[in-house]
Amino acid sequence: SSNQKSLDDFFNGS
Amino acid sequence: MLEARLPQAKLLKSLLEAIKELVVECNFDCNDSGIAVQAMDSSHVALVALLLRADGFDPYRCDRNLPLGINLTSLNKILKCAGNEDILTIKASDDGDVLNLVFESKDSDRISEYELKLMDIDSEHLGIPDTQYDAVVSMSSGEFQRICRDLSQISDSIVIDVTKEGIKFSASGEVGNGSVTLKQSGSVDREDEATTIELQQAVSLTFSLKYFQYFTKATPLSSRVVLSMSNDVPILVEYKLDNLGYVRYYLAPKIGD
Repeated sequence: SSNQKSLDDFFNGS
Repeated sequence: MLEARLPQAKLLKSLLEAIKELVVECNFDCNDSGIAVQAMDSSHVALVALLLRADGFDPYRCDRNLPLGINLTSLNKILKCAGNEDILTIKASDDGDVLNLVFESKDSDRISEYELKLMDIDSEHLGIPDTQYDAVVSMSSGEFQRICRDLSQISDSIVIDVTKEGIKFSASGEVGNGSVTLKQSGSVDREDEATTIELQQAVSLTFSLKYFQYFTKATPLSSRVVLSMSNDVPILVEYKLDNLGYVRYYLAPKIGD
């Protein structure tokens, strides 16, 4: 199985 | 204040179908250029970005930034009261706490008016960088929907491999495995069915199929879908709306074994 990444790891919050 | 009129309520109904599986409540950010939504699902794995440009409405008026906090389940209940072919007008005042929705039958002999209670929603806005993707695939949205549905029989994950020959979707599970390959085509007769690939570099990515199935709820909005991918970054799945804007979805990849 593989690990689901989170969008927070790629996009910057504001 | 906001006032925006759409010739067919069906469009807003379809837009709602396209996002309500992912998001329960969100701000519709209205300003003079149009209406935008950006919202993540609760697990922060997927994001939907919606843009409806002002010139897609007739008329459209919004003189200042107005965030309309909307519970999509509630909006869905009210939109069920609209006929697909009804003319739809939405209105909100600057300091109001309701959204007015007016549904007008085409021959104007039936007018229904509803008020939806608005809510305060603290939304975090993500900065999505402009990205040059390694592979951009344009294909039939119906075909993409079918592939997601078919491969969900096999697994809850889907692997997408793009090379210059084509795009391959594959799944592997307890019952066995399956794959669908679309060659760069090809179907000159039917432009809507063609698959086109712009490739800088081959990509191979794994995603949760559950989210793709949510995204394909947007299929009625466009005959085409564009998949933009680079290795190890979120995929962009875009449905363009004729003369109006777009629905874009971002989905973080699965990584590792």
